[in-house]
Amino acid sequence: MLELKLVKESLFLNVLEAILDLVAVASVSCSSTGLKLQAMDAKGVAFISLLIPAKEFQFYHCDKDLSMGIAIGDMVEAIRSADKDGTITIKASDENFRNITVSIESPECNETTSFSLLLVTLKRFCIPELQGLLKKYDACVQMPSVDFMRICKYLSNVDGDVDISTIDKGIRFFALGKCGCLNVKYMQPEKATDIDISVQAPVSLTLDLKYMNSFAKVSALSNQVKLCLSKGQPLVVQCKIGQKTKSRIIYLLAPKIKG
Amino acid sequence: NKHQADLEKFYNNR
Repeated sequence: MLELKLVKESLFLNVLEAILDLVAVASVSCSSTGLKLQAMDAKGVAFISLLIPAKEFQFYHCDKDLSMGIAIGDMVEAIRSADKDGTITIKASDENFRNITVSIESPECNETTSFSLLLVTLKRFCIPELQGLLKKYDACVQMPSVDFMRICKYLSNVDGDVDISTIDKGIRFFALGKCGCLNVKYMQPEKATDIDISVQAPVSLTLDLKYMNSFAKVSALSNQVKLCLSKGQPLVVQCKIGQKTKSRIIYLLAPKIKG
Repeated sequence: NKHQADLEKFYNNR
């Protein structure tokens, strides 16, 4: 049996809302240690992995490992329309593992709404363990998420792809569109502690700006975001969710090739 | 420009 409880205005719901841009259904696995959500966009080029340890919830109980396909679009819709500041409880039982129950209790505990959400069938994703992938990158950029968001928004003034390349002591974002091109150089400052650009080898990746903008939305839930790039490898975007938490979200995005 | 491959194909073909 699974039971987890969270306050409605929590980051969890904000994260779910933010990833709805990319996916409507997700595979959610729960164990005694926490919750893991994985989802792939329809084209198969962007992958999301979200990890929330058990202790981040107001209450968490899972006595048997569970894996379920959840239509997060429907779930968010139902939660959004319930009491604004309520407490959300999600339950799944072993006896009837075709749906989950989501209840929302008002802050005064005088009103409880609940709905039953049918689980969906999802195939397993064949993506390797992410922690291993993160050790091998040619360049990593740790930056404030507001900077990342601003740069993505600026680049969106042209509709197309973005080239991210390493340059001396920094990184360059370049976007080419029908009306012209945009260029952003982001350098390692001498004194800032919240920017860390490390380059082991030169690298340049072409990426779809539409996805970058979606990633930027979620990174706004955290102060810092980290981009990892390697030649011919998917871009990795990762950030912790909230302050003093071990919850984290990782994105993979397949690069583009010329042609 | 086209995507290199979908992610599952990419990792499985390595």
